[in-house]
Amino acid sequence: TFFALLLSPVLDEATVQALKRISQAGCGTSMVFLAFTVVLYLVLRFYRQRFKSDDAPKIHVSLSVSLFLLNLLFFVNVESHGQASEAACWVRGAVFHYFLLCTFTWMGLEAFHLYLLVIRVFNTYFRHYFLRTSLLGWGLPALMVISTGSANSYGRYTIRNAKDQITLELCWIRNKAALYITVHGYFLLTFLFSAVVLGLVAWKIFTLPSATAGKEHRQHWKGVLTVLGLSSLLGVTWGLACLTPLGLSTVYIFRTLSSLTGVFIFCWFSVLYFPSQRAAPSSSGTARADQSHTMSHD
Amino acid sequence: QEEPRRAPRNVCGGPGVVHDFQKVDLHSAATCFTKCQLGSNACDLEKLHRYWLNYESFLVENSSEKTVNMSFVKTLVQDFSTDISEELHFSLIPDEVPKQIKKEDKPSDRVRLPGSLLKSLRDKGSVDRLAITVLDIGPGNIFKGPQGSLEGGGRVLNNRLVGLSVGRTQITGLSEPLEITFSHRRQPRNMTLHCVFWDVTKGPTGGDWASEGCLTELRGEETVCRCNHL
Repeated sequence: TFFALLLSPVLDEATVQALKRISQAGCGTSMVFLAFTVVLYLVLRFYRQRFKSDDAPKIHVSLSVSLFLLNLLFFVNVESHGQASEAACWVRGAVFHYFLLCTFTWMGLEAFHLYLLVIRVFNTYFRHYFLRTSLLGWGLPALMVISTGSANSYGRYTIRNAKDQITLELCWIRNKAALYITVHGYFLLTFLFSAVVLGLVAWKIFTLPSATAGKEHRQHWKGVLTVLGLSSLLGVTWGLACLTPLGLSTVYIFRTLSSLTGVFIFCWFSVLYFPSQRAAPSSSGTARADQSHTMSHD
Repeated sequence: QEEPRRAPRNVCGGPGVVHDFQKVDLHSAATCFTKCQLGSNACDLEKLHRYWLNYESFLVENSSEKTVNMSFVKTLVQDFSTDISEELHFSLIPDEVPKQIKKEDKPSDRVRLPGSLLKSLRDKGSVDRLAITVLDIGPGNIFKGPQGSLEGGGRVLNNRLVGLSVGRTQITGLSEPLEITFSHRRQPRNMTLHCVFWDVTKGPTGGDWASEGCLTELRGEETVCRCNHL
């Protein structure tokens, strides 16, 4: 057997603590705003009949619910790791994994829905569309968690610092192969799909002839904001994780943007459904898309 | 009669597996440590990893040499009695062939084999063979793990490997760990060291570094690796 010492870069204590605080602050803020999103949806659904038949807000809310529960479990997992027994840790790791996969899946479904609205446009009516979407959004992660659990992959997971001391201990996937396939691989698939759809949508937004002559500059900025809003909805900010090996600044950017996803979703939801009810329906690219979607379903 | 000339072959990437461990063959195989850089020559990493792993087996099974002293590899091959119950200590000083030392001697780089390890071999016979190798793997891709870079952007410290082979049996689940001490410069705060072994069951190119069963004790200018297996 050959033995050796591996020299690997690690984050120092101060950086780890700073990143931990950013994550906790971001996830906490996200949870509040995601709760607002769900409440807002329920209020709008109560007052406006259209919300009951419209699938787009239902998908946004499903993503919000899964992200809210993911953030909640992150807090539980990080704060109370030491008290959990082996069995409890196994369950906690599985539930945490489940909501992470639900979040990825709903981000992918957001991308698919956007594809139907903006790229495909015609013949987008499917019977029991939201029911099927929900089965996929909540069911596929469950299947993956069951198969990961049957391989006994959940348990205590530790992250160490430069002095080999434990900086973070949580209930998570211990088996590296399972982690790579069901988290990294699955995220990469949904991320690539979302990125392609977002690219096509961005191309449509910026190349379609505008009906608002003389307001090109304003339209351009609206287009940019629309693409940014959609990016957070499709989880593109999470893709910054791929850039984290480039340096500490990308780690900070990734942590900040990904933990604030809930805030961005709330902003998007508010902008999309509040003004679009009052202002002219063609005020933005997505408002147009939303309307066409509603019509196709009607 | 003139010795038939050997056809030149691409040792690093050519077909077939080289299993000759004469000095000239070791030299040829060692040229791949520098030749097999990322994106340069096409090298058959799996074949090259297997070559050096087989070299360890060759040392304990067939080698007639007691020591090998080449610039890139230093080896000690030693028979020992399985009747002894004391632990064995060897020096691993860079640029020197490993040699047995007393317990009290504490060279900067050393290995300690526990008595229980030797005792566990008693059933196989009264005498067994031990090979200790220090290998300089150079700057290339060999023994660097998949994609030429180790998980998390790590690298092998000083490109230095210590090979330990005892007898012909696999040794796992030791109650008392073997101990390898590596000396080195003090590392920057944002870097850490992990004790690892080459696990042939991992990775697409005939192995990858793994740390299962090995504990790392960081001590500033030296690191102690305690592993429960060979």
